[in-house]
Amino acid sequence: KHVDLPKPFADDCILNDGKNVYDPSRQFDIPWFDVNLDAAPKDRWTHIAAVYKDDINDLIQSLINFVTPIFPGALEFVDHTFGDMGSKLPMPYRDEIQGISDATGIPLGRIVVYNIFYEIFTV
Amino acid sequence: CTSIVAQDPQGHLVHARNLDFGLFLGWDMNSHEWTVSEKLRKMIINVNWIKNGKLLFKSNEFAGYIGIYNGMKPNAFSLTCDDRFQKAGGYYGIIKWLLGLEPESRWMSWLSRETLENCNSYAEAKEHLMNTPMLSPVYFILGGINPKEGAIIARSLNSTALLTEMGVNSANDWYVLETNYDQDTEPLYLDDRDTPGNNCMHKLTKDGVSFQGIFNVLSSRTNLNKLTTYTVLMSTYDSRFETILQSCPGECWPW
Repeated sequence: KHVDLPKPFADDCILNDGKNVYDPSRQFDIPWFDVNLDAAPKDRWTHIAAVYKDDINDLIQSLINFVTPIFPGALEFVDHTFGDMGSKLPMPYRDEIQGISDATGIPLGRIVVYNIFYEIFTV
Repeated sequence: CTSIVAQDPQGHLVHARNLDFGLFLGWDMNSHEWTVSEKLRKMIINVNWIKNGKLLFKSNEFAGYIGIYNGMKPNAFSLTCDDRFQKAGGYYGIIKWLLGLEPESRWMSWLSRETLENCNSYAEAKEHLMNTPMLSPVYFILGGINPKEGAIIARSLNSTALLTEMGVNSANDWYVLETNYDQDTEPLYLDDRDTPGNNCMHKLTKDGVSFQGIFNVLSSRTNLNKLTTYTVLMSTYDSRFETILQSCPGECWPW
Protein backbone atom coordinates (compact mmCIF):
# COMPACT_ATOMS: atom_id res chain seq x y z
CA LYS A 1 0.00 0.00 0.00
CA HIS A 2 1.13 3.51 -0.73
CA VAL A 3 2.11 5.36 2.42
CA ASP A 4 2.30 9.16 2.53
CA LEU A 5 5.75 10.39 3.46
CA PRO A 6 6.34 13.12 6.06
CA LYS A 7 5.22 16.40 4.51
CA PRO A 8 8.51 18.04 3.50
CA PHE A 9 9.53 14.82 1.72
CA ALA A 10 6.16 13.93 0.23
CA ASP A 11 5.39 13.23 -3.42
CA ASP A 12 5.11 16.37 -5.46
CA CYS A 13 4.20 16.36 -9.14
CA ILE A 14 5.53 19.68 -10.33
CA LEU A 15 2.91 19.70 -13.10
CA ASN A 16 0.31 20.39 -10.40
CA ASP A 17 1.81 23.86 -10.03
CA GLY A 18 2.07 24.36 -13.79
CA LYS A 19 5.86 24.49 -13.49
CA ASN A 20 8.37 23.58 -16.18
CA VAL A 21 11.94 22.75 -15.14
CA TYR A 22 13.08 21.40 -18.52
CA ASP A 23 15.85 23.52 -19.99
CA PRO A 24 17.31 21.81 -23.09
CA SER A 25 20.51 23.86 -22.85
CA ARG A 26 21.41 21.88 -19.71
CA GLN A 27 22.19 18.85 -21.90
CA PHE A 28 25.42 20.65 -22.87
CA ASP A 29 26.70 20.36 -19.30
CA ILE A 30 27.46 16.71 -20.10
CA PRO A 31 30.40 16.17 -22.46
CA TRP A 32 30.33 13.90 -25.53
CA PHE A 33 33.09 11.45 -26.42
CA ASP A 34 33.57 8.99 -29.29
CA VAL A 35 34.34 5.34 -28.61
CA ASN A 36 35.69 3.73 -31.73
CA LEU A 37 34.83 0.04 -32.02
CA ASP A 38 37.27 -0.25 -34.92
CA ALA A 39 40.16 0.56 -32.57
CA ALA A 40 41.97 -2.08 -30.51
CA PRO A 41 39.95 -2.76 -27.32
CA LYS A 42 42.88 -1.64 -25.12
CA ASP A 43 42.85 1.79 -26.76
CA ARG A 44 39.10 2.47 -26.93
CA TRP A 45 38.68 4.18 -23.56
CA THR A 46 42.11 5.64 -22.86
CA HIS A 47 41.18 9.21 -23.92
CA ILE A 48 38.23 9.17 -21.48
CA ALA A 49 40.19 7.44 -18.71
CA ALA A 50 42.93 10.07 -18.98
CA VAL A 51 40.44 12.91 -18.44
CA TYR A 52 38.60 11.24 -15.55
CA LYS A 53 41.53 9.43 -13.91
CA ASP A 54 41.28 11.41 -10.65
CA ASP A 55 37.48 11.13 -10.45
CA ILE A 56 37.56 7.35 -11.01
CA ASN A 57 40.27 6.98 -8.39
CA ASP A 58 38.38 9.22 -5.96
CA LEU A 59 35.17 7.21 -6.39
CA ILE A 60 36.89 3.86 -5.89
CA GLN A 61 38.83 5.25 -2.90
CA SER A 62 35.62 6.39 -1.22
CA LEU A 63 34.17 2.88 -1.65
CA ILE A 64 37.36 1.45 -0.15
CA ASN A 65 37.15 3.88 2.79
CA PHE A 66 33.56 2.82 3.32
CA VAL A 67 34.16 -0.93 3.15
CA THR A 68 37.52 -1.47 4.90
CA PRO A 69 36.40 -0.57 8.45
CA ILE A 70 33.76 -3.31 8.13
CA PHE A 71 35.86 -5.81 6.13
CA PRO A 72 39.54 -5.03 6.85
CA GLY A 73 40.83 -7.48 4.23
CA ALA A 74 38.56 -6.22 1.46
CA LEU A 75 41.18 -4.29 -0.46
CA GLU A 76 43.56 -7.25 -0.74
CA PHE A 77 40.65 -9.47 -1.72
CA VAL A 78 39.61 -7.05 -4.46
CA ASP A 79 43.13 -6.56 -5.79
CA HIS A 80 43.92 -10.28 -5.88
CA THR A 81 40.65 -12.09 -6.51
CA PHE A 82 39.12 -9.59 -8.92
CA GLY A 83 42.54 -8.91 -10.44
CA ASP A 84 42.77 -12.61 -11.32
CA MET A 85 39.18 -12.57 -12.51
CA GLY A 86 40.04 -9.75 -14.93
CA SER A 87 42.07 -12.13 -17.05
CA LYS A 88 39.10 -14.51 -17.36
CA LEU A 89 36.59 -11.94 -18.59
CA PRO A 90 35.35 -12.28 -22.16
CA MET A 91 36.81 -10.21 -24.95
CA PRO A 92 36.71 -7.36 -25.86
CA TYR A 93 35.74 -6.34 -22.31
CA ARG A 94 38.87 -7.86 -20.78
CA ASP A 95 41.20 -5.72 -22.88
CA GLU A 96 39.04 -2.61 -22.54
CA ILE A 97 39.16 -2.87 -18.73
CA GLN A 98 42.92 -3.55 -18.85
CA GLY A 99 43.30 -0.44 -21.04
CA ILE A 100 41.46 1.69 -18.47
CA SER A 101 43.58 0.23 -15.67
CA ASP A 102 46.76 1.04 -17.60
CA ALA A 103 45.62 4.57 -18.47
CA THR A 104 44.57 5.45 -14.92
CA GLY A 105 47.22 3.52 -12.99
CA ILE A 106 44.44 2.02 -10.88
CA PRO A 107 44.93 -1.72 -10.12
CA LEU A 108 43.02 -4.02 -12.46
CA GLY A 109 40.95 -5.67 -9.70
CA ARG A 110 39.45 -2.32 -8.67
CA ILE A 111 38.46 -1.45 -12.24
CA VAL A 112 36.92 -4.93 -12.59
CA VAL A 113 34.83 -4.42 -9.43
CA TYR A 114 33.69 -1.00 -10.66
CA ASN A 115 32.58 -2.57 -13.93
CA ILE A 116 30.70 -5.51 -12.42
CA PHE A 117 29.29 -3.46 -9.57
CA TYR A 118 25.73 -4.01 -10.82
CA GLU A 119 26.03 -7.77 -10.31
CA ILE A 120 27.50 -7.24 -6.85
CA PHE A 121 24.96 -4.59 -5.89
CA THR A 122 21.86 -6.64 -6.77
CA VAL A 123 22.16 -8.35 -3.41
CA CYS B 1 15.56 4.30 -10.76
CA THR B 2 12.54 5.15 -12.85
CA SER B 3 12.19 4.36 -16.56
CA ILE B 4 9.33 5.47 -18.79
CA VAL B 5 8.45 4.78 -22.42
CA ALA B 6 5.55 6.98 -23.51
CA GLN B 7 3.76 7.66 -26.76
CA ASP B 8 2.43 11.01 -27.97
CA PRO B 9 -0.80 11.38 -30.00
CA GLN B 10 1.19 11.07 -33.26
CA GLY B 11 2.60 7.71 -32.14
CA HIS B 12 6.11 9.04 -31.50
CA LEU B 13 7.87 7.48 -28.54
CA VAL B 14 9.86 9.18 -25.81
CA HIS B 15 12.02 6.95 -23.61
CA ALA B 16 13.50 8.40 -20.43
CA ARG B 17 14.97 7.33 -17.11
CA ASN B 18 16.28 8.64 -13.84
CA LEU B 19 19.41 6.88 -12.70
CA ASP B 20 19.43 6.56 -8.90
CA PHE B 21 22.55 5.06 -7.40
CA GLY B 22 24.59 5.11 -4.19
CA LEU B 23 22.16 3.89 -1.55
CA PHE B 24 23.86 3.23 1.80
CA LEU B 25 27.30 3.87 0.29
CA GLY B 26 28.20 6.69 2.68
CA TRP B 27 26.45 9.93 3.61
CA ASP B 28 28.11 13.34 3.35
CA MET B 29 27.19 15.14 6.57
CA ASN B 30 28.06 18.57 5.15
CA SER B 31 26.20 18.50 1.85
CA HIS B 32 23.47 16.10 3.06
CA GLU B 33 23.95 13.92 -0.01
CA TRP B 34 24.87 10.28 -0.59
CA THR B 35 28.66 10.28 -1.03
CA VAL B 36 28.77 8.00 -4.07
CA SER B 37 25.87 9.74 -5.86
CA GLU B 38 27.67 13.05 -5.40
CA LYS B 39 30.87 11.68 -6.92
CA LEU B 40 29.08 9.95 -9.80
CA ARG B 41 27.47 13.25 -10.90
CA LYS B 42 30.95 14.50 -11.85
CA MET B 43 31.64 11.44 -14.00
CA ILE B 44 28.67 11.39 -16.37
CA ILE B 45 29.53 11.35 -20.07
CA ASN B 46 27.68 10.80 -23.34
CA VAL B 47 29.21 8.44 -25.88
CA ASN B 48 28.93 8.14 -29.65
CA TRP B 49 29.80 4.54 -30.51
CA ILE B 50 31.53 4.48 -33.88
CA LYS B 51 31.89 1.48 -36.18
CA ASN B 52 33.23 1.49 -39.72
CA GLY B 53 33.58 5.24 -39.40
CA LYS B 54 29.85 5.75 -38.74
CA LEU B 55 27.68 6.32 -35.70
CA LEU B 56 26.31 2.95 -34.54
CA PHE B 57 24.47 4.04 -31.39
CA LYS B 58 24.57 6.49 -28.49
CA SER B 59 24.75 5.91 -24.77
CA ASN B 60 25.65 7.61 -21.56
CA GLU B 61 28.11 6.27 -19.02
CA PHE B 62 29.98 6.92 -15.84
CA ALA B 63 33.59 7.43 -16.93
CA GLY B 64 35.58 4.23 -16.56
CA TYR B 65 32.52 2.02 -17.02
CA ILE B 66 32.35 0.06 -20.28
CA GLY B 67 28.89 -1.49 -20.05
CA ILE B 68 25.60 0.20 -20.84
CA TYR B 69 22.64 1.19 -18.68
CA ASN B 70 21.03 3.46 -21.30
CA GLY B 71 21.44 3.54 -25.02
CA MET B 72 19.69 4.37 -28.26
CA LYS B 73 20.14 3.05 -31.77
CA PRO B 74 18.77 5.75 -34.07
CA ASN B 75 15.70 4.67 -36.05
CA ALA B 76 15.69 1.29 -34.29
CA PHE B 77 15.29 1.05 -30.50
CA SER B 78 16.19 2.50 -27.12
CA LEU B 79 17.05 0.65 -23.93
CA THR B 80 17.34 1.34 -20.22
CA CYS B 81 18.05 -1.07 -17.35
CA ASP B 82 16.63 -0.86 -13.83
CA ASP B 83 17.80 -2.92 -10.86
CA ARG B 84 15.77 -6.02 -10.08
CA PHE B 85 16.40 -7.55 -6.69
CA GLN B 86 16.03 -11.29 -6.26
CA LYS B 87 17.37 -13.88 -3.87
CA ALA B 88 19.11 -15.59 -6.76
CA GLY B 89 20.84 -12.33 -7.56
CA GLY B 90 24.18 -11.18 -8.85
CA TYR B 91 26.33 -12.98 -6.24
CA TYR B 92 24.77 -16.27 -7.22
CA GLY B 93 25.49 -15.58 -10.88
CA ILE B 94 29.07 -14.50 -10.22
CA ILE B 95 29.81 -17.63 -8.16
CA LYS B 96 28.33 -19.86 -10.86
CA TRP B 97 30.37 -18.04 -13.48
CA LEU B 98 33.58 -18.32 -11.41
CA LEU B 99 32.99 -22.05 -10.98
CA GLY B 100 32.64 -22.37 -14.73
CA LEU B 101 28.99 -23.41 -14.50
CA GLU B 102 27.69 -20.49 -16.58
CA PRO B 103 30.44 -19.74 -19.11
CA GLU B 104 28.00 -18.43 -21.71
CA SER B 105 25.97 -16.21 -19.38
CA ARG B 106 26.27 -12.47 -19.90
CA TRP B 107 27.05 -9.72 -17.44
CA MET B 108 24.06 -7.38 -17.39
CA SER B 109 25.47 -4.19 -18.79
CA TRP B 110 27.52 -6.07 -21.37
CA LEU B 111 24.40 -7.80 -22.64
CA SER B 112 22.82 -4.36 -23.11
CA ARG B 113 25.87 -3.20 -25.00
CA GLU B 114 25.94 -6.34 -27.15
CA THR B 115 22.25 -5.79 -27.96
CA LEU B 116 22.91 -2.22 -29.09
CA GLU B 117 25.92 -3.33 -31.11
CA ASN B 118 24.31 -6.29 -32.87
CA CYS B 119 20.54 -5.94 -33.00
CA ASN B 120 18.91 -3.68 -35.56
CA SER B 121 15.25 -3.57 -34.60
CA TYR B 122 12.94 -3.51 -31.59
CA ALA B 123 11.83 -7.09 -32.25
CA GLU B 124 15.40 -8.38 -32.55
CA ALA B 125 16.46 -6.55 -29.38
CA LYS B 126 13.45 -7.85 -27.46
CA GLU B 127 14.15 -11.44 -28.45
CA HIS B 128 17.82 -11.13 -27.50
CA LEU B 129 17.15 -9.47 -24.15
CA MET B 130 14.42 -11.97 -23.24
CA ASN B 131 16.28 -15.15 -24.04
CA THR B 132 20.01 -14.71 -23.44
CA PRO B 133 21.19 -16.34 -20.18
CA MET B 134 22.67 -13.77 -17.81
CA LEU B 135 24.38 -13.47 -14.44
CA SER B 136 21.98 -11.15 -12.61
CA PRO B 137 18.29 -10.25 -12.59
CA VAL B 138 17.31 -6.94 -14.17
CA TYR B 139 14.45 -5.00 -15.76
CA PHE B 140 15.13 -4.16 -19.39
CA ILE B 141 12.93 -1.30 -20.55
CA LEU B 142 12.79 -1.27 -24.31
CA GLY B 143 11.37 1.32 -26.67
CA GLY B 144 11.08 1.07 -30.44
CA ILE B 145 10.31 3.38 -33.29
CA ASN B 146 6.73 2.40 -34.13
CA PRO B 147 3.60 3.12 -32.07
CA LYS B 148 3.08 0.78 -29.08
CA GLU B 149 6.67 -0.45 -29.15
CA GLY B 150 7.36 -0.24 -25.44
CA ALA B 151 8.09 -3.16 -23.12
CA ILE B 152 9.35 -4.04 -19.68
CA ILE B 153 11.25 -7.32 -19.61
CA ALA B 154 11.64 -8.61 -16.05
CA ARG B 155 14.63 -10.90 -16.31
CA SER B 156 15.75 -13.76 -14.09
CA LEU B 157 19.05 -15.43 -14.76
CA ASN B 158 17.85 -17.94 -17.32
CA SER B 159 14.46 -16.70 -18.42
CA THR B 160 12.01 -13.83 -18.64
CA ALA B 161 9.88 -13.77 -15.51
CA LEU B 162 7.36 -11.26 -16.82
CA LEU B 163 6.88 -9.33 -20.05
CA THR B 164 4.74 -6.18 -19.93
CA GLU B 165 3.98 -4.54 -23.26
CA MET B 166 2.44 -1.17 -24.00
CA GLY B 167 -1.18 -1.55 -25.03
CA VAL B 168 -1.13 -5.33 -24.55
CA ASN B 169 -0.97 -6.03 -20.82
CA SER B 170 0.22 -2.69 -19.45
CA ALA B 171 -1.96 -0.70 -17.07
CA ASN B 172 -2.09 2.15 -19.60
CA ASP B 173 -2.12 1.93 -23.38
CA TRP B 174 0.15 4.97 -23.96
CA TYR B 175 3.03 4.41 -21.55
CA VAL B 176 4.90 1.91 -19.41
CA LEU B 177 6.63 2.93 -16.19
CA GLU B 178 9.12 0.79 -14.28
CA THR B 179 10.88 1.48 -11.01
CA ASN B 180 12.40 -1.52 -9.22
CA TYR B 181 9.43 -3.83 -8.71
CA ASP B 182 7.68 -6.42 -10.86
CA GLN B 183 4.62 -5.00 -12.59
CA ASP B 184 2.39 -7.51 -10.81
CA THR B 185 3.84 -6.71 -7.37
CA GLU B 186 3.13 -3.87 -4.92
CA PRO B 187 6.23 -1.78 -4.29
CA LEU B 188 7.68 -1.71 -0.79
CA TYR B 189 5.66 0.96 1.03
CA LEU B 190 8.75 3.00 1.88
CA ASP B 191 10.10 2.82 -1.65
CA ASP B 192 7.01 3.53 -3.73
CA ARG B 193 7.95 5.57 -6.76
CA ASP B 194 5.31 3.84 -8.90
CA THR B 195 2.35 5.68 -7.35
CA PRO B 196 3.83 9.20 -7.62
CA GLY B 197 5.19 8.44 -11.09
CA ASN B 198 1.85 7.15 -12.36
CA ASN B 199 -0.04 10.04 -10.75
CA CYS B 200 2.24 12.53 -12.45
CA MET B 201 1.95 10.73 -15.82
CA HIS B 202 -1.84 10.92 -15.55
CA LYS B 203 -1.51 14.63 -14.84
CA LEU B 204 0.72 14.95 -17.92
CA THR B 205 -1.62 12.98 -20.22
CA LYS B 206 -0.76 11.55 -23.63
CA ASP B 207 -1.01 15.03 -25.17
CA GLY B 208 1.85 16.21 -22.96
CA VAL B 209 4.32 13.51 -23.97
CA SER B 210 7.53 15.22 -25.06
CA PHE B 211 11.04 15.67 -23.66
CA GLN B 212 9.73 18.59 -21.62
CA GLY B 213 6.71 16.71 -20.27
CA ILE B 214 8.55 13.53 -19.31
CA PHE B 215 11.45 15.49 -17.82
CA ASN B 216 9.00 17.33 -15.60
CA VAL B 217 7.52 14.01 -14.43
CA LEU B 218 10.98 12.66 -13.65
CA SER B 219 11.89 15.89 -11.84
CA SER B 220 8.99 15.40 -9.43
CA ARG B 221 9.46 13.85 -5.99
CA THR B 222 9.85 10.99 -5.19
CA ASN B 223 10.92 9.83 -8.64
CA LEU B 224 13.49 12.55 -8.09
CA ASN B 225 15.24 11.85 -4.81
CA LYS B 226 18.65 12.10 -3.13
CA LEU B 227 20.00 9.18 -5.18
CA THR B 228 19.11 10.64 -8.58
CA THR B 229 22.21 11.51 -10.59
CA TYR B 230 20.77 12.29 -14.02
CA THR B 231 17.81 12.05 -16.36
CA VAL B 232 18.34 10.72 -19.86
CA LEU B 233 15.81 11.48 -22.62
CA MET B 234 15.80 9.53 -25.88
CA SER B 235 13.76 9.63 -29.04
CA THR B 236 14.49 7.06 -31.74
CA TYR B 237 12.51 8.70 -34.54
CA ASP B 238 14.54 11.91 -34.59
CA SER B 239 17.69 10.51 -32.87
CA ARG B 240 17.62 12.98 -29.98
CA PHE B 241 19.60 11.91 -26.92
CA GLU B 242 19.95 14.27 -23.97
CA THR B 243 21.45 13.67 -20.56
CA ILE B 244 20.61 16.23 -17.90
CA LEU B 245 22.29 16.33 -14.51
CA GLN B 246 19.89 15.91 -11.59
CA SER B 247 20.01 16.37 -7.84
CA CYS B 248 17.45 16.90 -5.13
CA PRO B 249 18.83 19.37 -2.63
CA GLY B 250 17.11 20.28 0.61
CA GLU B 251 14.27 18.28 2.10
CA CYS B 252 14.08 15.38 -0.27
CA TRP B 253 13.40 11.68 0.26
CA PRO B 254 16.71 9.77 0.53
CA TRP B 255 15.75 7.12 -2.10
